[in-house]
Amino acid sequence: IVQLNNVVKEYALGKTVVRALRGVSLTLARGEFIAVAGPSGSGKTTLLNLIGCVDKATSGTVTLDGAETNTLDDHALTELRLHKLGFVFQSFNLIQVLNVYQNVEFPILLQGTSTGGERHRMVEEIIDRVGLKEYLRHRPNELSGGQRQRVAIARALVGKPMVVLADEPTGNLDSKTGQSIIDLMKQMNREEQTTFIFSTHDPRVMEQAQRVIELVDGQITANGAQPAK
Amino acid sequence: IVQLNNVVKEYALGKTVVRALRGVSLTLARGEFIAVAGPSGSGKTTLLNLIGCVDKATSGTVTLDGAETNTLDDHALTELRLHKLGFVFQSFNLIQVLNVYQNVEFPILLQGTSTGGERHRMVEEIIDRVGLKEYLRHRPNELSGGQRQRVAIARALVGKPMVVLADEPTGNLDSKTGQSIIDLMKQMNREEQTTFIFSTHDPRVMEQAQRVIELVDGQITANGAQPAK
Ligand SMILES: Nc1ncnc2c1ncn2[C@@H]1O[C@H](COP(=O)(O)OP(=O)(O)OP(=O)(O)O)[C@@H](O)[C@H]1O
Ligand SMILES: Nc1ncnc2c1ncn2[C@@H]1O[C@H](COP(=O)(O)OP(=O)(O)OP(=O)(O)O)[C@@H](O)[C@H]1O
Ligand SMILES: [Mg+2]
Ligand SMILES: [Mg+2]
Repeated sequence: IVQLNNVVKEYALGKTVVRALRGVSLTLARGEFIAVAGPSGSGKTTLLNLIGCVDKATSGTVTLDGAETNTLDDHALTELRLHKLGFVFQSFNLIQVLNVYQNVEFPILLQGTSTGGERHRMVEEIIDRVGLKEYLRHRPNELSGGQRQRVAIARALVGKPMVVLADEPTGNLDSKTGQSIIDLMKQMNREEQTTFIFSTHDPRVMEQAQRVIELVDGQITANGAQPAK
Repeated sequence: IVQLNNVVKEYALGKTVVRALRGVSLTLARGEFIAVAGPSGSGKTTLLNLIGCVDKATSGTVTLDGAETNTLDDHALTELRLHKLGFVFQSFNLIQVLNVYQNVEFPILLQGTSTGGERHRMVEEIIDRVGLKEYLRHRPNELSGGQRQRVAIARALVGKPMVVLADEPTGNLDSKTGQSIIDLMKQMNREEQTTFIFSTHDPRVMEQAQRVIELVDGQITANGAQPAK
């Protein structure tokens, strides 16, 4: 469902070129639950941004559900992101003027494929699952760091997308809260065949992944399988 | 050097009141290296913000280096923050229009107590210690999450403040990078008697603290001592 073929990503800064990805090739099947691990600055966010159509590769191809993303115009990319992907950003990217409920409702409101009643049920259910039912009316600046992270998670999951990209989704969460998030995601993986790709440093996330892909200096150095627990 | 006496912090949201701290009392001596641990939403950031004079208590007293912070006007609070404190914010709070070098130089530039040559040496040294010497000219939006976190750390440490408050300073860092940061901070603790207070979920930080204070629902539930490693 996700395929990368010799992907390179370079950032140009004046005379300097930073090579964040140096020829990455990767194939993921539907329903996989994988972790991408690596040191700070190794290219994890860059990789997720390319899969998630938030950025474009310098060279190489990214294919998502059969569509090669380089060949899509902005409108088609936006549609792909909206209907097939959920993204938990490393810096959360919540909308500051919307409260928790409105932030989580936003993607399914844009999709336009559910009634008001259906949306209400979906939003309230996912917010309860991430432990924030008492914070519905809070705005992002009236929440703790870990609470904001969970709003970002709820927003990424609410529409039950085909693929979820989660960039360090547990970094601000204590052990118990982090585990309840992983449990929620594992359930979606089982019941909906949602593909999950995590960028992570968290050993708890790695342990529960089917496979850990190691990234060092923009290159994949290990692409191992391990049994899920 | 830091003393809290029955501190309460309430946030008012329309009709709702959120009690983030519910009567916290705490005494810390100079040179301590302590961790504050607790679930997401338990009050850790709130506690650090009060000690760091970034916010004010609803009731109770906070005393920092002998000065009761409620009695200080804004100018005196700013001076206290500038000259005695270093703060690593959970969301980093980097200045987007400044590059890495300029962000780190900023606090000691404001202090006005060192020459240009002294500042240059201090800034370059601390940036090297956090592993970012090749990123001096990058702006925050040209850095990875963990790289931004390390800029925030460098900025908090550059002026060798009396007290450093670090709110989840390793959340975005891989194990090796995180350990090198902890080592840097332990060295300052030993050599300069810098007091370090961490908010953290990271077991590696807790293990290396002299004491772990547990916070649950705005109250201290454990205030234990443990030997440092
Ligand atoms: N500005 C604010 N307005 C209203 N409520 C707030 C505000 N800041 C924090 N809170 C609430 O106060 C409580 C404590 O927040 P705090 O940020 O101190 O928690 P924390 O322990 O740092 O959590 P985390 O580990 O998720 O960062 C939370 O319930 C939070 O929703
Ligand atoms: N917009 C940008 N402009 C220039 N360089 C960038 C940009 N974004 C990332 N980089 C650089 O590309 C490299 C990879 O960045 P990336 O954000 O993918 O790393 P990461 O593995 O997610 O790190 P972390 O674990 O710290 O989040 C880093 O060296 C970073 O400085
Ligand atoms: Mg990243
Ligand atoms: Mg916090």
